[in-house]
Amino acid sequence: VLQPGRRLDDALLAQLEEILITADVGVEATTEIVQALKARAAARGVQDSSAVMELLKEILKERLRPAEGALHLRSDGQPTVFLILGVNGSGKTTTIAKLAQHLKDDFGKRKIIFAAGDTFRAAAVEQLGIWAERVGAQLVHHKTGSDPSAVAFEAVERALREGADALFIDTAGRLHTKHNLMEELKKINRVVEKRLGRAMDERLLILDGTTGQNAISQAKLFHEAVSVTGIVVTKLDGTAKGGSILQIASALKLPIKLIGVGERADDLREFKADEFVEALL
Amino acid sequence: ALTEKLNSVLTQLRRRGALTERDLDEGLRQVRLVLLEADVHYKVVKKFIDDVKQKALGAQILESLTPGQQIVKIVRDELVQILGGTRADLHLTQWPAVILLVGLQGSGKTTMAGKLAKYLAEREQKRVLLAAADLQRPAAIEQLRQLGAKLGYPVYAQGRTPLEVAEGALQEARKSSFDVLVVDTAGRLHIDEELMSELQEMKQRLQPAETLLVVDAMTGQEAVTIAQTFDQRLKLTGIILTKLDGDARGGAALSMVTITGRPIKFVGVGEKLEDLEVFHPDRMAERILG
Ligand SMILES: Nc1nc2c(ncn2[C@@H]2O[C@H](COP(=O)(O)OP(=O)(O)OP(=O)(O)O)[C@@H](O)[C@H]2O)c(=O)[nH]1
Ligand SMILES: Nc1nc2c(ncn2[C@@H]2O[C@H](COP(=O)(O)OP(=O)(O)OP(=O)(O)O)[C@@H](O)[C@H]2O)c(=O)[nH]1
Ligand SMILES: [Mg+2]
Ligand SMILES: [Mg+2]
Repeated sequence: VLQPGRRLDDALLAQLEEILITADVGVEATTEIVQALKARAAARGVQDSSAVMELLKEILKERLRPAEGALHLRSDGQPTVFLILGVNGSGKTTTIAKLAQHLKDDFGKRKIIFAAGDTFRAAAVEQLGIWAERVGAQLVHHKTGSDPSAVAFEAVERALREGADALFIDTAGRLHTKHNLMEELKKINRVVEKRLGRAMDERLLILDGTTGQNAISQAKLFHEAVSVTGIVVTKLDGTAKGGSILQIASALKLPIKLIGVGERADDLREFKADEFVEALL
Repeated sequence: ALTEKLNSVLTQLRRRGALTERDLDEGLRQVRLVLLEADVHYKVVKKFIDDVKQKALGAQILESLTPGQQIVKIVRDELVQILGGTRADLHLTQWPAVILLVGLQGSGKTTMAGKLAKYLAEREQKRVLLAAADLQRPAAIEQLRQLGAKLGYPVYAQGRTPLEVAEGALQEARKSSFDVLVVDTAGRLHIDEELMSELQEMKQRLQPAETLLVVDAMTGQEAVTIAQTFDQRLKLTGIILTKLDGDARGGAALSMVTITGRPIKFVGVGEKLEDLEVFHPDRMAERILG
């Protein structure tokens, strides 16, 4: 991507800036990273473009490695409870199916329940129902228009009563700027916590990988509302690089647990900082 | 806001009258940052700034404005000019007029199909048929069926492939004298060769009056590649920007219009079927400039 043998000059830095910005890293984070790169290159006497590129990778990997994080799966016989949240169309419902498949295949979790907490959107319950069938999970649902907290509550009761391994609570897509919808999400969180007598094991923000700088606003507001435990970045099988996670990782310290790379139940990958950086550049 | 930012930056250059090239470079450096933060594509920003600079240097500047205000005015006018350049109404020239909705996964196509149907039926007294040509997403047909039922419009969903559904719907539209056929398609990646070819085939067979790319307003830098690819493969007639009821600045709008020259025709401003608005270039310009 950079011709080897070029020297570290302003033109080269501008080219690196373009690579980062077009990867959705954002202006502020890019400026910071390029400054760090200049300083480190100077300190080590690095001049050649391919060496500079390696240095940039090193800096980006350092920033992202702390963001790696595994799912918190319980081993005490209690169901691991997941709240799945995010803006409209980000991939929440599909990611639930992927997570369930992942838990079955890689952790031997057999008994899984899905709570149809999207009681608003057309065919949201049916969509989750089809996924439940495909991955062998049980569905808890009420009719459209009912209170999502009530669905979540019933699902928790059932998960506890039946000794389920995991419970996934699907929620309706909501823009983080809509106060009443954010209050609804907080209520679901409170109702479930109260019934469990503890916080949910995972409150995962599902972030669409094609999103630009708005991802940062989303992460910030959803985190303020329900204290997000991790992020899943979806649709990285496309051409978007998801660079906004650099800013999210450094500013909010939220772990990136997994990435979505397709529309099937097995299209889920662990987030690996090194792989992510190689793909970004 | 941009004006305050520019005024503070240009405070040292408080001269009245014509903008100097130095004022302009300083001010445009700020504008560049604002546009990049708004998700406008890197290369589009570069071109935009160069074009604005040319215009500004040759322009008649209003004596009553500060240098900051002058720059903002030139920038805003240029943005509105680009965004609103082509006329943006629907050209439903044939009968039945086919509207084909395309785009990436989750951008808002199915919801938009319902919104457009409602808009055309209520505002223009059209008889609208909806076609559920997404056979791949779980309950996609059911989703459009429920929207259709809510509106009281029929939804055609017969066929074992998306092409069969689309062609069957067109035949039905002709046979039963519908004015408009709105075809919902499955979300797909612009790099998915098979699915993009399927769409090309569908366009070929339907000969739509409108081929509209439905794009999420929060889309980042990739908006250029997405729009360009869909346009090159299908020849779009317009773009629809969704989820503008959020706080995404929507710089993707400037990127896509600049690169493809296709107009933005409508915007989605909510989840309900009435949450559809005609595109306003001046409002979009304000939003992008923050
Ligand atoms: N290519 C690709 N598509 C994805 C991925 N994850 C989800 N999708 C698709 O994105 C679209 C939206 O997914 P959903 O799971 O319905 O998203 P959601 O967040 O539940 O949507 P709402 O409930 O309406 O807010 C569907 O077409 C999915 O197949 C991914 O990792 N890659
Ligand atoms: N807030 C808001 N939500 C919207 C808007 N348009 C669509 N949505 C929501 O975005 C989500 C995705 O909408 P869909 O219509 O299912 O998107 P799609 O493009 O058909 O998705 P695929 O068929 O999976 O590609 C749903 O939750 C919609 O309610 C909008 O303008 N504003
Ligand atoms: Mg959903
Ligand atoms: Mg759809």
